[in-house]
Amino acid sequence: QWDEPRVCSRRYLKVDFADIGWNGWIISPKAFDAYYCAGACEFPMPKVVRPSNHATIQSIVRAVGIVPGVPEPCCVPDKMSSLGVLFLDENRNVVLKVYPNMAVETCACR
Amino acid sequence: SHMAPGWSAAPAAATGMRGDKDPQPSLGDAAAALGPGAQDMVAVHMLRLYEKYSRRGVQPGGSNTVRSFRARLEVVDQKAVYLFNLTSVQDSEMILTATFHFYLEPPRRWPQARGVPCPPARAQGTSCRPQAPGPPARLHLLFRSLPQNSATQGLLRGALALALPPRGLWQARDISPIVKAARRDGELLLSAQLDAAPAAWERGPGSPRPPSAHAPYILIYANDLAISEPNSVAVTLQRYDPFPAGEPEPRAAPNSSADPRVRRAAASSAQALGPLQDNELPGLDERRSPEHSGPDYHKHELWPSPFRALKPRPGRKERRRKGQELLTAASQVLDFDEKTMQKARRR
Repeated sequence: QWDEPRVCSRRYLKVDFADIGWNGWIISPKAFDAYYCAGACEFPMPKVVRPSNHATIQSIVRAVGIVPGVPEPCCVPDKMSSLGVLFLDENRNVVLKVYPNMAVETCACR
Repeated sequence: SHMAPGWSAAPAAATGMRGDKDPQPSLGDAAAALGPGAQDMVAVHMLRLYEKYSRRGVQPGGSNTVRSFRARLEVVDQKAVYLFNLTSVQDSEMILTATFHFYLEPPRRWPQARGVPCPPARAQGTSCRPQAPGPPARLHLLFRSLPQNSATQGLLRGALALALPPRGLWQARDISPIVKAARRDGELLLSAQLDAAPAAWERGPGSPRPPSAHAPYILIYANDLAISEPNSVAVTLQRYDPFPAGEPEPRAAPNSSADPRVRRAAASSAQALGPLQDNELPGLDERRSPEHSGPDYHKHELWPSPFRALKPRPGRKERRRKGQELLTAASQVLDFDEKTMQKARRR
């Protein structure tokens, strides 16, 4: 991922449930594209990082340096999508649950 | 073959299953993913729902949870009674609908009427219904609920009138009021019994056909109000306790965990401590077994480490000298010569 941009953006992450030890009861999916957000939210923040108004102000305050200890805004998930998971409950009955906010669609500086 | 009519019989309003008529060529493979013994109708049905709603990105029936419940067969007064344990429904799950899915076929002990001749007047062109004595035209399906650990027969929650199909058929009925009332009263053990038991319901464990293949099941569509709360995925899917009862805590014996991933993580942390304690080169010795201490640097060619990749390449003379040192080295501990150390001390 050396070639990925330094600025806040969505990065690829595939999560295999076997890697986190949940494959014993999750029937499907075995893995899914979760993605993650990473990168800098440096001043000045471009529109592409979709800064909130608060993040813009925080970024300016930090750049001016008048208030010590104010960090950069955080690069965090903005829009997320749900994921249906088919699994066995404790009684070995099959359950389908649609979990919200399981995969990142867009990132933003907030 | 016999399963197909059962799907179309499911009430679309309750299950949102209109799309189930879509071709599903991979269902056999999907059911096989559940493992042997689980390739029953409820597993196939749940896989269909999962595939449908994963593909289209909609939630099943406007809900975010579908729970299936397999039946446990018991014989009471020579009649088959199917028991459903609904106790796994969580308090946060608001039940929207519940459907009862079952397979009915004409009993074999009653005479089959296929050989009965039609009256001569109707014999041409049209099919005729048999006039031979057969099973009752209508059956009643009785639902009772009872609290856990109860020996009583249970409270009658409802009865459904069923028409006996001319051939084996999967059917579905909406039992939402029954399940909701049972839950409201805290009686989450539900029994289903036919008032006249056809052959399909009388099969016991010794029957040639696997009972699970035709056993009835219940689907509950619910809206889990807690699913949007933080960490909801871990509440339902993370099932291991980091400090299980009866086992020592990880800090007491980091390598004693039954979980290979925990064990691997512990081993990694132990390796990470190694170079700090024994002055070994970090990254060079990652794959060596503890008992192996010989000077075999050539093996590290197989496992390029960050350390080796980033180390500046020495000159030819230096490489030759280093090669000789490697042959005689007893370990991979950095070996400073005495002159260097003396200089360092003077400085």
